[in-house]
Amino acid sequence: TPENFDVDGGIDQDIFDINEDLGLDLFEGDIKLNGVQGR
Amino acid sequence: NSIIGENYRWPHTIPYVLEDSLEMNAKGVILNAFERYRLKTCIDFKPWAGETNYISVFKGSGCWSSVGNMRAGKQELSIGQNCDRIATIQHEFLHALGFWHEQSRSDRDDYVNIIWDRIQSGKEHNFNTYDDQASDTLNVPYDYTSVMHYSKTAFRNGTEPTIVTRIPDFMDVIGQRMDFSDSDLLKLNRLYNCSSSLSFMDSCDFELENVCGMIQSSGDNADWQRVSQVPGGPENDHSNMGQCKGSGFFMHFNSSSVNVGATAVLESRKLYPKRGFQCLQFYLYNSGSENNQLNIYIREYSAGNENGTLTLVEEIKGIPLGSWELYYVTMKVTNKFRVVFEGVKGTGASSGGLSIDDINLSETRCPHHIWRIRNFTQLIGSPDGTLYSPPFYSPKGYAFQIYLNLSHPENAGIYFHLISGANDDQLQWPCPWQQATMTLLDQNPDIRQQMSNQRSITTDPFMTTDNGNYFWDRPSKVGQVASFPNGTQFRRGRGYGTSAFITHERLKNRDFIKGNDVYILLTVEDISHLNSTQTQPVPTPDDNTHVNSTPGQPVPTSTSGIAGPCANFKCENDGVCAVRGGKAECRCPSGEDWWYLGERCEKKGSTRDTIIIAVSSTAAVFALMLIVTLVSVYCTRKKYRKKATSKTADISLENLQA
Repeated sequence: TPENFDVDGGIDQDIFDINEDLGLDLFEGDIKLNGVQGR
Repeated sequence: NSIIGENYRWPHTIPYVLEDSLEMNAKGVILNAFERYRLKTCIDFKPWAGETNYISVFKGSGCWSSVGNMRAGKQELSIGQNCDRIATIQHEFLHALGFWHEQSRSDRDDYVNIIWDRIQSGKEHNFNTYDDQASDTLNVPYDYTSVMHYSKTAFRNGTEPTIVTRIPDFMDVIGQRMDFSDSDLLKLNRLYNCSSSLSFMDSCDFELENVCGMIQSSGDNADWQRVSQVPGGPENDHSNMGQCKGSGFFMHFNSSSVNVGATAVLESRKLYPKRGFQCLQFYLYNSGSENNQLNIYIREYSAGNENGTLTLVEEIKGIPLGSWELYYVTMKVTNKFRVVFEGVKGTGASSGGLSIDDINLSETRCPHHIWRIRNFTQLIGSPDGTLYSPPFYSPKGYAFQIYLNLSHPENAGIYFHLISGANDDQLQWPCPWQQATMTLLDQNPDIRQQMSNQRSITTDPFMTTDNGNYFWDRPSKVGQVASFPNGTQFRRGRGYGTSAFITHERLKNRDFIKGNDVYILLTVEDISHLNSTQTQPVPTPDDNTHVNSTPGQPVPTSTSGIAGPCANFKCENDGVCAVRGGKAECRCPSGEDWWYLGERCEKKGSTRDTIIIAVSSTAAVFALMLIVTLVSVYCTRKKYRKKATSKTADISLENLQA
């Protein structure tokens, strides 16, 4: 077993990478828009 | 880059709920993120107490938020798996506070090029710009260093960057996830009209002649001098490290010219605490005797005590010679006070003396330990760049060690290890819910501009390894044999951390490395109290949450359900007891055209009654007016009739006489 446990699994993921890997299709990667704000 | 519209603003203190679904580490990191807001902005956070609108932080899928205050009551903000990094949380809360991403500004094409054919198909809309009718840049220039900026790899379909900065030097700066940038703070403080922060108190780099309002004491043997170098050392100050000619000042106590035991005292200006706990951070240089000493006092002023009471807080001895050293001093002051620095000349030869620079005082918690790494630069990317820290103890008594791996060509990794220690027999195993926070300090002289890089991990006592052991069991049981540099053997548990703590590129940025020194600040705190559900809210008195009871429905006599003023206070007619200003009072039920009123809702009112009362009082007033009018007409007529008859009589008399 490896000497150290890497909570990031060895990759440096940004917010948008994390959300994309989860299959989320949020506005600009991490914004939850309400109807009014439709940019 | 903020959303336009006052309705999107939150109050300066934002109510929040940390939902049970959150991971323990995430809860601790969220609270640390709040501390960064409290230090650098006027935004504060408080547990939800029934206010109409609040932010519910929960473990959803991914990391996301709405932009601005939706005024929808409970507003969700998701901190899902792998989102438990402090800058990610700061980023999502900046969305909630009303900020879009930086590169969607209307003027972004002046500063970055978007390479459209490198964007994943269907994701192009994530690179739209928005005109200044939709978002407001708050008169702040484009900010490559914003924590709200995409990184160069955002939504790329291959290995080439989707964003290319027009100034090449910023290519590896965009997308930083360390802390607020200066412009982030400028925008936030402008958007919310911030005039002060909750926990910042003072910062001094002695560049101005007024030395931040510090005063020399009269009851000592020597004064501190504001100088830019000392023959016996230091050659330059800590703020600028000699990089700026004509600036770079610090305070120096020349101990070579005084007797042993002589003192030099420097006091801060008067400071006014709000939170009752403080952390003092400063750099100290000793070029005199190794027995020179620096004593830190508090001069606290209370009512009727004009001169203040001097209390010794810390004696700093054994100050290493010949280099700037970072020190932290924890304080607990609740009244107006000054911080007092007393240099004392020690025995032994002394060519120079003591020097102080880059003082910062804030109402925050000091780190528990400092790991100073000297001659750092040559370790980056080197096979020798694998370092273990000295052993430390957490406040609960757990022994631990940090492993820093700089040997990887691009990224620095950092890991937390439990190690065998003197208290192990008295401690709980597996180690439960201790959160280790490891901070690479940005040694900027002003704490408000420090963009330190921080990661936290939490020991989960239920975590197991593939061989069935508990990961956080006692190191003497599950650890491996290791040795300290002096040969002493001990047991080291497995490391837990990240191989992507910071890139070497960013590590060379800012003031992480200063004087070839790097500081890793360490805090290990027990967060097991976060395991319980956040206490349920009691409706705030100024809140408009009515508890309209439907007649016949059982209604609690007290909305909070907590014994207190309402315990013995009964409301009639289904009234509900609520606490306002510590006193019990009844919230009376009401319907379409009826309501109860009175101290205990004992009276009933209705629209019909009101109308009747209104009509009858109008009629009464009208009748009264009529009577008054009639009477006054009658009297007036009577009066004139009298006059008329009396005149006729007068005329007849005259005629008689005539």
